This record gives sequence, structure tokens and C-alpha cells, in this order.
Amino acid sequence: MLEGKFDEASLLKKIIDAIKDCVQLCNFNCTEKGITLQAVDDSRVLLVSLLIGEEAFTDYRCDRNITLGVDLSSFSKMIKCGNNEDFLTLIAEDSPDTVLVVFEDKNRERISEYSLKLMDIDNEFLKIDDMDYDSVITMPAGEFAKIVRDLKNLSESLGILVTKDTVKFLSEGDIGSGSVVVKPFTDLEKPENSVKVSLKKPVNLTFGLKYLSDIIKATNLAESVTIKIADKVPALFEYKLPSGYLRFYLAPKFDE
Amino acid sequence: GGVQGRLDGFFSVI
Repeated sequence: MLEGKFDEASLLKKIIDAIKDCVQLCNFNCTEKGITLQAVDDSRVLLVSLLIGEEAFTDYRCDRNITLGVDLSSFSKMIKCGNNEDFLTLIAEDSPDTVLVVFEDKNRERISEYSLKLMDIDNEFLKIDDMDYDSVITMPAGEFAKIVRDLKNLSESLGILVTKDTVKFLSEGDIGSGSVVVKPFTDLEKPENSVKVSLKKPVNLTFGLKYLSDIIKATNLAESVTIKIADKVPALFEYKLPSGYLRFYLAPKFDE
Repeated sequence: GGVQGRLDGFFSVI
């Protein structure tokens, strides 16, 4: 049996909001260590990999591995019924047809329950090996989101150039071009505002802004985003959770 | 510009 209680419904709401527009039918794999999810978008360009660690819950138990096949658009409608500050508990039997979502208002004696029908989702599970990246950038998630939103106005593609200790984001389109240069910076008072750049090899890659726009929907989940890139391999965009992570692997564009 | 690459080939199916 699975019983996972979040201190605040907002965490699960933010996670589902961050992924529901790029993947729809997903298996939530529940084990004693927490809940994982892996899904590839229909165009097979973007891979979502989620771990909600046991410690992200105030109470968690899962005696046997349980798979919850969920339609995220339906799940999203249900979890929006709870207030952000409510306790949210997910409950499922060992071979479940449904998952129960229970909201408890902390200030009032109000409990609401929703039961979501599960689906049999046949999706492959990919083995993701640790890769050797040429460059790793950590920067404020909000700053990265703004760069993506701003440069999306100009083009469908975003270039990311990393040289020495400078990261240049650029886009070129019909109306003109734009670029944003970000350099390493340490904010001692607010470490989350810092920018870190580590470089083994200079990198020059291009990514589809359509997919980056999906990725930045995770911005509210973490103060900073870590971007790991290497030539000709999928880039990794990671948002850390209180325990666990939300990772996106995005295949780059290449020259014709 | 450029052609959008796919994830296929980078990750093995378990």
C-alpha cells in the first residue's frame, strides 16, 4: 500500500504543472524510496525524469512497488481542487485501479477526497547513464526563464555558447537578433542569486525554444537551475526539489 | 535554424 502525505499541496501542484504540457500519460513508480516518473514527449525530443524522494513527504510508506498510470491532465484538474497550504495525501492499494487524493485544510475541519481512475500505460523505461559534460552552468531559475521568454520573441532557436567563464545565450530571427551574456557571480548574502560556470571544453549548441519554454514551467520549483551540456548529446536541465529532482533531457538541434 | 535532433540512440531501453 502507498500512503504519501505532502505538508503542502503546492509542491505536487507545481510538479504536475511543470510537466503536464509536454507529457500526458505517465507511470508514477512508487517504491520505499519515493516516487519516480520518466516520460518522453511525443516528438521524442524531451525526456522528463522526476524523483520525489521519501523525505519530500511528511509521512511516507510504500511496502511494495506500485505503478500508478496517470493521465496528467485529469490529475492536474483534481489536485487543483485543494488549497496550496492543505496537506495532500496520495493513497493507493497494492494493485490499484484508482488513486485517492485527500486534502486536509489545516485551519478548518475540512477534508476533501478525490479518486482518480488509473490507466494501463505501456511505456518503455530508459536507462540514463551519468554523462561527462563539457560545461555545467548553475544560475537563478527565474533569470534563465526570462532569457528563454525574451529570446523566444525573436526566433525558434536558442544558441548557448560557453567559452572560458562566459555564457552567451543568443537568438537570430527575421526581425533581428538578441543575446544575453551571463558571467560567474557570487552573491554572498543570497547564494541562490549566484551564477556558477564550470568548463572543460567550449560549447556551442542550439536548442528549440518550444521545448525550453516547456522546461521553464518548472521555474517555481527551485531557486536555481543547473544546465549540463556537451557537444551533440542531450542537455540536462535540473531543478532540485526539497528531496529529489525534476530533470529534463533535451536533444539539441544540429546543422543541416 | 538547424534540424531538431531526437533522443533516440542516446538512452538504452531497459
